[in-house]
Amino acid sequence: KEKHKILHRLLQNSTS
Amino acid sequence: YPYCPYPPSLLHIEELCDSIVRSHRDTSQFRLEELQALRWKLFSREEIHAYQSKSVDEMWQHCAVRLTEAVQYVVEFAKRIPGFRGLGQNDQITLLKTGSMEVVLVRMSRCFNTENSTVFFDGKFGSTELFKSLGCGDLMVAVFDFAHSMCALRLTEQQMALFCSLVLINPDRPCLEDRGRVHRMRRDLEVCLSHMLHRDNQESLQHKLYQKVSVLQSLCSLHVEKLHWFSQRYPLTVHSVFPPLYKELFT
Repeated sequence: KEKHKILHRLLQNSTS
Repeated sequence: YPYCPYPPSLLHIEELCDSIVRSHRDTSQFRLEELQALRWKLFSREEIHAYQSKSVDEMWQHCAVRLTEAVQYVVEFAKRIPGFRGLGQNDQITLLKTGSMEVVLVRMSRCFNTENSTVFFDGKFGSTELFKSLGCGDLMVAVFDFAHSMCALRLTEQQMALFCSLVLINPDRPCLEDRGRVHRMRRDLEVCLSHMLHRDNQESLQHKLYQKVSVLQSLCSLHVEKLHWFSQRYPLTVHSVFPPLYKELFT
């Protein structure tokens, strides 16, 4: 999970 | 989503098509009309010289930032593909790690002017000479050739949208946990593409599009190969100044 921190965050953000 | 019957109903196909087209339109970095209007805004000799005078690591960093921006739009596109957010996080990441660069390359053909072989970059159009200081001329030529061949297909924005979703939703990617679910999504997208091409009376495009998939994969391997070469020469640049998302995806 740590390895893809930014991707995780981008995926969790709701679509704007 | 996973409970949709197969074959999907015409209504479901049309709704899925509309949804993919909308997602593509809403997450495109540049609008087609905007690109068309800027088509002849070329870099001057001096500007080209300035790019060519950058050091290898400066230019790599610059391009890594631009590429990362393009990838972020692809992530948004993925999130809006019906069913994508229902996949586990691991599978969402797997599909993006292997497919986001491929989609960037497909989308790049929208930013390409075949009349003078230039691409929209940093607000103007430039040819491969702009990227000379990267030190990977073969990759740039291959990417430009690919853009040329994509443009030759003259896809509509709707066809482009569908093709991008097919590139991303690929059940053959290694390390997928729920391959069956990705496979079901892919199957419905394929039905959508066939439906769209049939409607447009352009069925011959289907085979040509599937042929592009292997070219995309070889371009992405070449990119990773070049990055490996670069990171051995400039490990500190990659480590300290490259965008974190770029590193997560490609290193």
